[in-house]
Amino acid sequence: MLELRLVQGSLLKKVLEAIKDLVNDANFDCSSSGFSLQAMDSSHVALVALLLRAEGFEHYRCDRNTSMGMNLGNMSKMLKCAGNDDIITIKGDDGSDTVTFMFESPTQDKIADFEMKLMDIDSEHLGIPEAEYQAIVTMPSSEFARICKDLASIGDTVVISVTKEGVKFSTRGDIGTANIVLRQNTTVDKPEDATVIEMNEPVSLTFALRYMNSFTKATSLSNTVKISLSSELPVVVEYKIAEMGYVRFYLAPKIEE
Amino acid sequence: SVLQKSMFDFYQEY
Repeated sequence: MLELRLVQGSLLKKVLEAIKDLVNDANFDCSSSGFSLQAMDSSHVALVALLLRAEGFEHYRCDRNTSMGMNLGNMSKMLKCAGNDDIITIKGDDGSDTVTFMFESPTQDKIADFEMKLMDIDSEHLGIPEAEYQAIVTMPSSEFARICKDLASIGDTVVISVTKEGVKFSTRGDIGTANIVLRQNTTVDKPEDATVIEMNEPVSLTFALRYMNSFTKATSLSNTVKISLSSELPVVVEYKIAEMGYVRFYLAPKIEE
Repeated sequence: SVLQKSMFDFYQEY
């Protein structure tokens, strides 16, 4: 039996909106430590890893490790029926082929149950070891979304280069080229407005903008985004979920041959 | 030409 009560139900709604276009079906894994998911897009170019720690739930009961296969489009349809202020409880019984989402209004005057069919999903699970990155850029998530959107109107790929000068986002397309350089800026009123560049070595990598733009659907989850780059690894684009965990997107680079 | 790498080029399945 599992019962996970999330007072800030809007977080789960936002998580689904952030990942449902990238991944169709996924197994949600529930253990004593938390509620998590790892899934790749259909072309295996991108991967999403979600963690919602048990401590972030008001009530968290998970008697044994469980994996629940869900169609994220259908899950999103159900969660859209929850109000933004609603408390969401996820309930499941051992061996059941359904999961129940319960939505409670903050004043407890409206309570709704939505039962969704589970599915058997044969998904590959990748081992992602901790890694040292050549450069880590932390910046306002809205600024990153703006840059990805702007560059996608010019070209299909973005080159992200980190040097001691700053971080440069470049693209080229039929109509011309674009370069956007951000310098480290920590003299801001609010810490979430800062751009922080930690660089061990200069690095330059090329990525498909279509995926980057998909990742920015997580923008509402966090004021900041952390971009970790290494020449031998996929980029990691991480949105922290306040006090609870994170959504991390991994994207394999394009390589010149 | 530009080659799009996949997740399997970097990480092992388990």
